[in-house]
Amino acid sequence: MLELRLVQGSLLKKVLEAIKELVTDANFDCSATGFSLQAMDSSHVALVALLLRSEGFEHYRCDRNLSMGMNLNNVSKMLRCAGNDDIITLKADDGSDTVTFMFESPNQDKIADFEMKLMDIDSEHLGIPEAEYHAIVKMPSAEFARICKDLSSIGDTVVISVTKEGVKFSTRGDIGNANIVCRQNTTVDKPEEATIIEMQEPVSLTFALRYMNSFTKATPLSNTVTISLSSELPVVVEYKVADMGYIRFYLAPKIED
Amino acid sequence: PCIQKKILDYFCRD
Repeated sequence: MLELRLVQGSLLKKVLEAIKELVTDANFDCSATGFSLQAMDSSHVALVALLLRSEGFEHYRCDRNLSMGMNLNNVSKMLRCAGNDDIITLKADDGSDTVTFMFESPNQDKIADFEMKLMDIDSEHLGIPEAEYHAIVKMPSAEFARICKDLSSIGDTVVISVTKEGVKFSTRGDIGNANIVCRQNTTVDKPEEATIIEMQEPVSLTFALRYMNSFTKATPLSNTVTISLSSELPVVVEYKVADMGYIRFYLAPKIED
Repeated sequence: PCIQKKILDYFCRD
């Protein structure tokens, strides 16, 4: 028996909008720790890892570990029927091949349940090692989205370079090239407007902008984004999901032939 | 000429 009640249902709506472009089908895993998902895009270049900790739910019942295969486009269709202020409850019985999404309006005057068929998905679970990153950049998520969007009108790839001067996003294309430098800036009115750069050593990596732009679909989840870079690892682009968890996007770099 | 690396070049199956 599974029953997860999320008072801030809009978080789940935003989570689905954040990942459905990148991943078509995925297993949602339920355990005592929380509600999670790990999936790669169809070309195995990017990986998304979602965790919503059990403590973040108003009610969290998961009698045994459960993996539920879902088509994310269909989940998104179901969740779009929930109001932004609705409380969302996920329910599934043991051995059932369906999951039910229950939507309650804040004053309880409308209660809807949508039942969705589950699917069998063969997915590989990857071990993601704890790692030391050469540079970690925390910046406003809207700023990062703007940079990725702007650069993708010039080129297909972005070079992200972190030095003591700041973080530089560069691209080049047929019509020309572009460089955007963001310097550390902590003298702002609100902490979420700060750009904070922690650098152990300089790092410079090249990534496909198409994926970066896809990751920025998570922007509505959080005012800030954290970009962790290491020359030996995929970049991690992380958006917090309120105080209950995160979405982490991993993207393998492009390297010189 | 850049090669797009894959996630599986870095992370192993559990």
